[in-house]
Amino acid sequence: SIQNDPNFNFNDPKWSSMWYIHCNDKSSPCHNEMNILGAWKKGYTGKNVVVTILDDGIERNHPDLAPNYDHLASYDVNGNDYDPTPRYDFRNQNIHGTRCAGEVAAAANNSHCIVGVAFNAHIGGIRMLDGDVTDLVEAKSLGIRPDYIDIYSSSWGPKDDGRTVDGPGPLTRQALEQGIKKGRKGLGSIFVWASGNGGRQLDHCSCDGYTSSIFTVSISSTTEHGNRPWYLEPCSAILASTYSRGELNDRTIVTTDLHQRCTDRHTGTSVSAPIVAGIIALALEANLLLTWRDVQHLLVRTSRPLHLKADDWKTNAAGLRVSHLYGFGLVDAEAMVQEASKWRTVPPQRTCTHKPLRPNSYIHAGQTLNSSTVSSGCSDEADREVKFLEHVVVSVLLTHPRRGDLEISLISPSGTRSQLLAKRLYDGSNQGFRNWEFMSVHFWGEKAEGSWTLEIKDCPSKLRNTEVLGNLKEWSLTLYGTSEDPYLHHSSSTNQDVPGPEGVLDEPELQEEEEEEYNGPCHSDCGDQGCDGPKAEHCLNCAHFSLGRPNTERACVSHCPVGYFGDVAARRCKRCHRNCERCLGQSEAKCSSCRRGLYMNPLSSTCVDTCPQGHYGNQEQQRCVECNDNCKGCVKDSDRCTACKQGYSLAGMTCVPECTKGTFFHLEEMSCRRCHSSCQTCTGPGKGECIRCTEGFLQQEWRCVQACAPGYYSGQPSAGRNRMCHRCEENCLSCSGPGTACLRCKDGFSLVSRTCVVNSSCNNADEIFCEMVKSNRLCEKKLYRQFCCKTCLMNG
Amino acid sequence: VHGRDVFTNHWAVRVTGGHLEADRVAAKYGYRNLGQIGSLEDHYHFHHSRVVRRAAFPFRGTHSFIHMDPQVQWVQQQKVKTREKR
Repeated sequence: SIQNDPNFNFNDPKWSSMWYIHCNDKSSPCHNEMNILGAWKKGYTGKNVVVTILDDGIERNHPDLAPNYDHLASYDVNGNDYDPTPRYDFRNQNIHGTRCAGEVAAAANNSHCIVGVAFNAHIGGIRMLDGDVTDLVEAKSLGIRPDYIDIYSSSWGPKDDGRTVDGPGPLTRQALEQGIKKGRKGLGSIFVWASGNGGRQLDHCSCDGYTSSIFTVSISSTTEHGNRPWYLEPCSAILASTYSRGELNDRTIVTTDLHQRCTDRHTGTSVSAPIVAGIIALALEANLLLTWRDVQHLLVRTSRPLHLKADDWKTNAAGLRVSHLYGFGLVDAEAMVQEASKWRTVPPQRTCTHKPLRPNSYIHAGQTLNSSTVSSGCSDEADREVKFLEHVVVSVLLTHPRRGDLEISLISPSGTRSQLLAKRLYDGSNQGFRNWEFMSVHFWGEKAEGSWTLEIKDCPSKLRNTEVLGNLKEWSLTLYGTSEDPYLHHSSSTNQDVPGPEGVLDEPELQEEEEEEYNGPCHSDCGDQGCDGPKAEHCLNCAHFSLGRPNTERACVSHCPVGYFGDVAARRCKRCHRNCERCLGQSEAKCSSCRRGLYMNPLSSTCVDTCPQGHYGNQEQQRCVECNDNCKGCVKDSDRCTACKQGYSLAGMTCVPECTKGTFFHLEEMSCRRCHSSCQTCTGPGKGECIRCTEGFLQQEWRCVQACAPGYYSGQPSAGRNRMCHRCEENCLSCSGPGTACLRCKDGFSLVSRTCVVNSSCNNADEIFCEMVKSNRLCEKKLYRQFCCKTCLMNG
Repeated sequence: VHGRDVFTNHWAVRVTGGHLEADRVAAKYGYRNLGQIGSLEDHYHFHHSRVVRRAAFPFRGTHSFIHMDPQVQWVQQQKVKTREKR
């Protein structure tokens, strides 16, 4: 119904506050340029795409998250168990993951809170920040079920204090590479990262190794009015940007919050990463086969500068506008799904690494040091040749007395300048940079070949001994990209041009008599009638087959080339059907292999561009291969399912048995197991893992109970849902409903006007005196009320 | 302590030969094998309950001999990283 309904009008209470998705608030300017609604109208809402949030946990029973919650995309690394529920504490510090999750996939039209960008996606959480965060914890978190989870969204990183230079450890780097290589069954996991909130500390996200990784999609923020948010830090690795909360009087971003609530306090680049994770989920629904690089190409091609204000917008040599603050601009969900739906995977990634340069040059205070190298784009090595650039990485080894005084730029052969590092006032470290990798996306689409110049400026900010010099010991350049134009296929597809059937040769005609008689040897393919020259074109008849057009070059061949078959009787090469690459005859059913882009259909022995249901097109074998037994439809691999047979349902790209009511799917055993008797549906065997309750039970948190426990009250039944036990207000042991409806308080608290107040804050001066005050109706006086709080305010 | 390393009682260990081999190596030096580290093959998460949970220096003891075990390619005692939510 989403596709048909031109006006979205969800019943979610905060839907009207979601200014960054739709504009129904006439009094404020419209800012729906991220075109999320446009993507929904095309029918993309994230179905069957799996997203997980790496953070401090996810409140999986939040009414706005529960419908889309996916326990298979969740884990608790801190607690080493399967439940990612945050740790509740009085400081309420574990709110972050739940807030991010809501932005991605809060359920729509469920009368709760908001609507997620991909409100039909599967959402999970990996609880990994609420404890000792180590290299191992991060690596473990980034490698949870890589074949099931499509997108990992992270809104955290090293300190944004303007002096920390830190990034992923060895294990985490391996986990990122593994995810890229093997995740999503070889398509590559998608890692989305918040670029950083160190703007006020003059931080620079090139000092954050997660943002600077080529494997992560680094996302920044802009304010409602397209200004730079106070917290935003620049860098050359930022790929794109989304709206977030910025200036004081800006409209806020509403999302789900801990304790089953909503909040409008979520801000920073933590808002932006989940929004892009949601938009990528929409794109994946439009095209499940997108690789991790396809996604980055799509973001580069569809993001737009619009009204985003920055003084460093530039157009690179490939005609792409880019900024250190916003990358290629504001994301555009509609364009993403539009492009994704017809996207042809970009050519394989090529990596062209250059030998390190060792200039060993001093860096003088107040001066600029340049070091250049000429790159051929590895044109001499076929499998490493880079002609069209994607990411460029510069690894730098330098010493310097005050690292914050350095400004580093890279200039490409096309003259594009990308600032790899800006001055940072607060970084007084004398550690220099030790093979630190700076990454830039600003050269995307440019040519690789030519002279690259690294420029290092030393701008002393504070008094420092300028006698002590910095030294650029070593630097190396690594170019990532493709050897062919990645968008070549995006023009009308150029089929392999194979000459048409009219090229078939008639009976060999007698050649005009040559002026001069040729008496030399004939070509080995000539027949018994001899030849009038040494080549195969000079034969008077052929020993095996003839090939070519009647009145142009005709040649004798020993066997027929691709696209032809040999007609032995006629001794001619005849053209195959246009769909065949090789064949045994001219009809379509005589193909023995198919032209590129087509697949052999085993059911009809013909070459087709779309395989029949229950098959997928195997590129390497160029034939339709049967999906595995549970799949009704699959893509690119027999177990990468897009639809399931009767009795199975899709979870990610896997068909899992549809468990009947009262059972749940146990992933490890790959079977349906019984729920607890109180659960009608559940995520596990325990009584605390119910999703819906058996008739006659009430839902309390994640359990089903016959009667609400102390501290809860039973809510009104609503159509199609279990009756809920809602929590009474704090410190209340029993109540008749929400808000101030308490009937009995906890020890140490008194019931005052149906609410519980701590005893120390409300008591009486003197009982008898206060009884008098009350009987003389003096309680209206504030002074008396203060002396006789209990008597005056007590019920009755 | 800002800027100082904080060592935990968790290790990342690279052991070939499968998880049974990893279990054997772990038991041999008093560790508990908490399983493979995500999708990193041959990389296991070891925990040593008798090593202090947080220390400013790597703790030496019989468990350190794991470095010499021929089955063990690589060992990394885990340090706490300061990570901020954005």
